[in-house]
Amino acid sequence: ARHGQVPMRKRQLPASFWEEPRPG
Amino acid sequence: AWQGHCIGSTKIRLVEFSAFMEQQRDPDTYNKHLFVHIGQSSPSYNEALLESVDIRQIYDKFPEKKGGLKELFEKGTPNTFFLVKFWADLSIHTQDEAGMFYGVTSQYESAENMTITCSSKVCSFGKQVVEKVETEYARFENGRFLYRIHRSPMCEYLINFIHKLKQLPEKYMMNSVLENFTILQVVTNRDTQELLLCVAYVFEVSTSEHGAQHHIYKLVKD
Repeated sequence: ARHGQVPMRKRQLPASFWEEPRPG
Repeated sequence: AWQGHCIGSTKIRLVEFSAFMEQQRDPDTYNKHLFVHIGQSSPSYNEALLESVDIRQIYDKFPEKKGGLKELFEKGTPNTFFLVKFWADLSIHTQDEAGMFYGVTSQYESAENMTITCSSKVCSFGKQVVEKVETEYARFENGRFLYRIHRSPMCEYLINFIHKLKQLPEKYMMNSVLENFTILQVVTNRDTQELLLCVAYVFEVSTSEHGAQHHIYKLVKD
């Protein structure tokens, strides 16, 4: 990340945020 | 029935949102490709309650000055703010751009007859680079008021952005670029200036063979 932004991976986000849903 | 299960406040609900490209092959044949899509035409109790994300985790991904996400959240009512993580489908390869149309269709419904203003801000590194503002009037249909922004042309900035993104050879490179690309949509009642809905969009590229995917979260301040 530039401009001093914290990478998304280092933020407090639900585990599902990184799991692409499987259709059906 | 749908509150807490999908994108919607007490005043208005998102029914559909899609960004697409469409090419006319001949007078009767269109090829349509959806980059992203949300369909909420018939949500129910059966769908899981939305998970929450602390809005402070994403403040810097969106405009932070006057009228920014923080100010909107502090002025707005709870249950009006949502986050969508899109896995966009960029798995389309076109030989030529002739007859190509890039568009966005969104539809909302409400029990109230209003005139709504929809602002869409495209942001890079949290800073707004382009904004589109659209006004939509209600159409009474099947006992509720519908607001349909149909086939709104995608701005040049977004079309160029998609083209450049697709030229990257690896998905991790696309995701690296998308890390700093966001869109903020704000729906307000034009006449009262009441904030009706605020949706923050963040993106990755889909690895699925089944098209675009998404997760929806409600934005809260714990």
